[in-house]
Amino acid sequence: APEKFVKDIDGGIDQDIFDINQGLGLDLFEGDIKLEANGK
Amino acid sequence: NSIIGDHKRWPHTIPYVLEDSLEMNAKGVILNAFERYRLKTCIDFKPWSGEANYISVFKGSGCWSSVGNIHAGKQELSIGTNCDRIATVQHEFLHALGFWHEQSRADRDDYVIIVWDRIQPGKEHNFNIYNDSVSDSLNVPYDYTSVMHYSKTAFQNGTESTIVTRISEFEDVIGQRMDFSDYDLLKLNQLYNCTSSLSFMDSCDFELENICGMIQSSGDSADWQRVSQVLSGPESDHSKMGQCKDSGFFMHFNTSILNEGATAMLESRLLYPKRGFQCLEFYLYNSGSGNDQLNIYTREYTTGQQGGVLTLQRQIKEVPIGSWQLHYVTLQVTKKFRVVFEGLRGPGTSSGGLSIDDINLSETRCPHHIWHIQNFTQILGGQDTSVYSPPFYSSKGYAFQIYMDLRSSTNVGIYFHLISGANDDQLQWPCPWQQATMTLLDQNPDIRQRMFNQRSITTDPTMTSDNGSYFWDRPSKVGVTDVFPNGTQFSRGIGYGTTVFITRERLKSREFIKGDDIYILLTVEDISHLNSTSAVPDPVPTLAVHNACSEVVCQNGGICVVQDGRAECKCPAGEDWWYMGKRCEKRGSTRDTVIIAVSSTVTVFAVMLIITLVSVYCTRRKYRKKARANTAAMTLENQHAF
Repeated sequence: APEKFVKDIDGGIDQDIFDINQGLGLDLFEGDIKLEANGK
Repeated sequence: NSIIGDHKRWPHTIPYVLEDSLEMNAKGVILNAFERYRLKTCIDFKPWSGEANYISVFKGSGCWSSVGNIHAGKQELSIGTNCDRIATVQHEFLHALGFWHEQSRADRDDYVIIVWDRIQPGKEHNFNIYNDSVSDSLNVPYDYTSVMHYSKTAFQNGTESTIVTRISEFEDVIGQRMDFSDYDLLKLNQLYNCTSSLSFMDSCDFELENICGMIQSSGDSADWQRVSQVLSGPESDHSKMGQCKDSGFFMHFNTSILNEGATAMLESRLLYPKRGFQCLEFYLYNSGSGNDQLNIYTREYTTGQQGGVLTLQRQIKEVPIGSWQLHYVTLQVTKKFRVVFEGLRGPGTSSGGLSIDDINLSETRCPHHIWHIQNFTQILGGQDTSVYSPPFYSSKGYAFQIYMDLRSSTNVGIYFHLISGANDDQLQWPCPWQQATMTLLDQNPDIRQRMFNQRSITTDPTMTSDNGSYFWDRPSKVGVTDVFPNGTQFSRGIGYGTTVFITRERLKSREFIKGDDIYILLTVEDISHLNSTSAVPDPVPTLAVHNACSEVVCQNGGICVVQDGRAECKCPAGEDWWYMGKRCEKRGSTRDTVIIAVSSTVTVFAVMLIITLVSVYCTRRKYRKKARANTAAMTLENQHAF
């Protein structure tokens, strides 16, 4: 099956959670943790 | 490692809302992730119905969650673009349940080396350690296989690993996004005091002599025997595949010594269903006659039926000779029951019989189809190899095929193709909202210890290809022609999937390949009912729910639910605040209540005081008048006297 007959949802890259978030310009705590409003 | 503090825990049943913003595929994946929790832990999920705290899953930017129950009322968890993978959802919900990342635990330096100069400047804070006054590893060893562990490439500034495992064999193990590890489950079940799960029922590999409490029926002509091998096959059991000497048992129905029509029934212990639907899974081996068959019954106990009601659920005929084969049987039992395996001796000669092993029963949905690939290591080792599955039909009638791409030296890809089928004239095109879930089965005998590798894709009827045609249109219109091995011509649409389904390294791990066989489990189901904002012309029961709510707009984050056929808004609430009113338009809080209570009290007091003062004044005035009148009368008497 040539590439033109398939569509890759991952674009050929096995992106981990922190890669996805970094790619979006997010700077979350430890990559994917949303801190509470008071910073705890 | 878990966040310390009981106030951070959720109740065992977590209320949730799947917000409309979520992608359709993500909604289906989230529900599948919930099923994993139900199978392996005591954590359950229910649609939010007004509880004080709930998890609102929405499509934000990226994949993220808070850690633990933060008692915010509505607690957000984002499943954004590219986050719609089951292990990612499991990961984010583990955060919400109170877990940090594995490599941030207090003792992590004993197990991994953080290479600080390979980390992007300013990103070092992502590798913080939390000491044991903040986080608790729950007395469970460091877990390289945790779904909560970063991979070796996390926040790297070049190409070299930022996390180096002290045991090098684990370097490519860290960062798995397949499923809960055994230790993930141990910690979660410990933290939430789980002693059982919602959907697991039984697992039996026949290693113990008590054969998991199964019983031989008395009303049949033969018995099943617990053996470790049969001369005519199988040479070993399926659980251990003969790797452990003096162990590895299975149950065998020897048809070589029986006449045609002889039966042997093996009944499970009593089982108590909770959900009303079950999936029975087992491996079957035939070394007897091609006409021997296995019948699966349930014996359901209803009031007044002492011996139970025996119902035939599946007849398995023409079992291939000479290999273990995986079988699934869907059950729908609502009362106390047993599962019954009946071996039936058929006509023809037999030098062996039927064997069963590795039984699992759970209250989950069975996969719709099984793609069994034999001699897999040879295929995997071949050059430029790719394999297509046989054609299958979805429950709606769409024909499809799976393509496994083995051409890469590092990764294995998997794709879903619609193909032309017998029902195409009656089906809706472009194909709307069918979710295809492709699972590589971990063949561990116990379903609770399996790590599935799963990906799902969903057919979006509005999606277009580069040439402008609808991607999921009829394959005979947009596909290419190919020929099945039997010579039948057909059309195949463009495949949709991933080149990075699993790495070759991981594929060779665990029990994905067992006896040189792999299984790809396939389910294609209609998820139109999850598309709550668009009316789908499909008579599913949930349609009425959506129609009733279609004209109701709830304000302030309220959600519309249907109760007794009427649409109602369930309003969000926190510990000390809430929304109320028909459309959640009014806000309330405990502060407001206090103010109302105090002002009411003061008002009542003031009114009472005024009434009292007026009463006293009037009474005094009245008596003064009376007293004055008496005085005047006395004076007159005196005047008369003088």
